[in-house]
Amino acid sequence: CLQESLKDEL
Amino acid sequence: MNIFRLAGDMTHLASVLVLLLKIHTIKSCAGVSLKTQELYAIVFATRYLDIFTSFYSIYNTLMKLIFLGSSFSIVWYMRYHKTVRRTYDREQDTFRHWFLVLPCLLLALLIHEKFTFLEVLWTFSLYLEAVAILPQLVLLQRTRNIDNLTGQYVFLLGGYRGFYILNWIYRYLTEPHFVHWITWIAGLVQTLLYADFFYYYFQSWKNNKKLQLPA
Repeated sequence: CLQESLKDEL
Repeated sequence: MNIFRLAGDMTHLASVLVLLLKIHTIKSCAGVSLKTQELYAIVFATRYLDIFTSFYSIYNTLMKLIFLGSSFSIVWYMRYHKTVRRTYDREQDTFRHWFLVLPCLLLALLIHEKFTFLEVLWTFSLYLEAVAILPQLVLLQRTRNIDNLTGQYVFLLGGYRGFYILNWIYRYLTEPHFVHWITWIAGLVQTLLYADFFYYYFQSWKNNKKLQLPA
C-alpha cells in the first residue's frame, strides 16, 4: 500500500 | 498533503492558467511550443488513468480534471482555433517530440515499480514529463524574444517540480519507507533541465532587462 502513497500526488 | 506539495500544485496550476490566459485573451500562442503542449496532454492522460478507478480526495480529482481539461484545450486552441492557430510558428517549433515518447515508453517497460498496465503508463508519464519541456526550451532559444507570459509560464512550470522535490524530501523524513527512486530521479532531471533557463530568467529579472537566452 506504500506504493499507493505516491499515487495521491498529482 | 504538506505545504511543499500544495505550493507545487498551486505553482503548476498557475503556470497552466497563465498560458490559457495568454492564449484566450490575446488570441495568440506566439512563442509557445505545440509539441510541449501535446507531450503534456499525453503526460496527464497516462498519469491520471486512475481518475475513474481510485478516489483520494475532491482536491485530487478536481486538480486532475483541471490539468487534463487545460492541457487538451490548449492543444485544441493551437491546432484548430482559427485565430490562434495562425500565430503558431510551426517553422520554428520543429523538435521531433515523438523521439522523446518512444524512449520514455521503452524505459518505463524496463524500469518501473510494478509491471502492470497502469503502473507502466504512470511511470511512462513520469519520464515523459521530465523531458516534455525540451521543445519549448528549444523554441525559446530560437525565437529569443520571450514575451513575459511565456517566460512566466516556463518559470512556474519549472518551479512546481522544484517544490515537489522539497515535498519528497519532507515525506521521506516524515513517512517511514517512503522511498521512490524512480520518481525522485525523474523529478530531479526535470528540474535540472530548467536550470539554465532559471539562471537567465533571474539575470533578466535582476538587471530588469528583457529575457534573452543565448543562441
